[in-house]
Amino acid sequence: FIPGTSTWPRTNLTFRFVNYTPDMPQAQTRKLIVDALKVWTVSTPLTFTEVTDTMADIMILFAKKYHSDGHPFDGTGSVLAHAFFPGPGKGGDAHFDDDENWSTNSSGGIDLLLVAAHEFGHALGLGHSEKPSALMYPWYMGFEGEFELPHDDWQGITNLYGTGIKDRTFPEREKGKVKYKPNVPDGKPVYPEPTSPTAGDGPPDPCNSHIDALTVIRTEIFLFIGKWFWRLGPQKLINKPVEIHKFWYGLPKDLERIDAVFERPDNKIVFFSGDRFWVFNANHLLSRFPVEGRPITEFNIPADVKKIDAAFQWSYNKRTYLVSGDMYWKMDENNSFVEYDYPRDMGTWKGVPVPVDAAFMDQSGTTIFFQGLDYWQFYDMKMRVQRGYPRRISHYWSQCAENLSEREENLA
Amino acid sequence: ARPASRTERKYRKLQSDTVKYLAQFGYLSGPSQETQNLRSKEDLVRAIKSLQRAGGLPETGVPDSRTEALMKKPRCGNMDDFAQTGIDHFSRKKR
Repeated sequence: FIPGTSTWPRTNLTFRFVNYTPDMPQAQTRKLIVDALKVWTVSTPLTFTEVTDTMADIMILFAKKYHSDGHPFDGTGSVLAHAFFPGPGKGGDAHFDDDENWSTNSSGGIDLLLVAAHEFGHALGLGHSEKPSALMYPWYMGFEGEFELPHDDWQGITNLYGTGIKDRTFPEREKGKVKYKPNVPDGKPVYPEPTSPTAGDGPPDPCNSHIDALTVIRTEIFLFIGKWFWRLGPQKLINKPVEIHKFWYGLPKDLERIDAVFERPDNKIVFFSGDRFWVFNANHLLSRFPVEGRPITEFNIPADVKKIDAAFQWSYNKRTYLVSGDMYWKMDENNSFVEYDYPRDMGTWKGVPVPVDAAFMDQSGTTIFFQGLDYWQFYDMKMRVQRGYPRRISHYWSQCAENLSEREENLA
Repeated sequence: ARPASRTERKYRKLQSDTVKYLAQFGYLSGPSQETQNLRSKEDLVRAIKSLQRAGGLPETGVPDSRTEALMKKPRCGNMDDFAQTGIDHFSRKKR
């Protein structure tokens, strides 16, 4: 057995049905799912309680193709289901491909009990096992007769949660408090929250504010925070802020912020805000481009995506990527549509925290991700963040670093 | 240039499907996961062997018919966490 990346800090877990498969009566689905959970309670302290609110640890969903995560299903056959390791949000959730023919045994379709029991193994913190006899073996093997948890899986689960000795004490459940921190590298420094970065309607302090968007346009970095933006030369010196509307002619007056921006190879500039986008030629909206923008669904982004967090060109393949929450898309060479087989999970970009505030390729071709007051430099060849990150954004902008050292000197 | 024969086209598609499968389930790491390109042929051979080992097949290192059949088998969509560690574990190391 191989442990996954996280475990639950308690053993009394909750589950909830988001929907049911049309392949069998609901009562039968419920029974199979409950039986699949019971597989993991034999000789372990784990208990599962069904709840009807949205805070359940394990959410059970039947869905086809794209279903609001970075792992769209592929139709009948091949991928049957997937589940997320323990954690907040989607952590612990189990998704089943409803293009499969779900059945109560292995001869008349795909055995829901077996697949569900396997997925719940992931939801509890187990990875795939190399042993073909194990329940956590990645390929579906089918099973006839009465199912019992194989020894390898029992060893795995008891290794994570112990055996069913009832005098073990576990911490009480605290809402939203789990060991798992998605994609956050160990040793992340703790910084104080920025103190009112925006004083009234004035420009915020770019050294101490969350970045909305940034990109390189014709060798200059354009940094967007709220209704303001800054232009930075190669020395990354922060100069005077300018109001977005006083430079980018054609954006709606009530636009509160830019979520993402990138420059296309034809030098047109694409802005994202909410579920709309705008295309600019220099600092003017393209002629006949609607002032209210166009919907991002025109790029084939699903309609349930309400915001693009970041857009960046990746120097490794010169393609543009769009990020929203824990999903990302690669755009085609013309930047007209997102490519087939996307969205994918942001876990591909190892160490990058989600959701990101912004990302861009700097003048040296390095990809940098921003979240909160930190930034992460990405190591393309190893597909992970560079060691030594995150660092504070005030260290990235030269002016901030100088201001910071001045302030420190004054304080001293 | 001579147009690719049907067999060549089929082989190229199989190779591209194999790379996609290996990347999707964690047998290929690094940029190949995103670009579907390979840094070296050795990486591909090593990844195919690792998949074959996990699937209980002879380790030929090429996407043969048994490997093709394995890739079509129904399975869980999560990555095979042992895929990368397996490579290090089984490969020979210089003392």
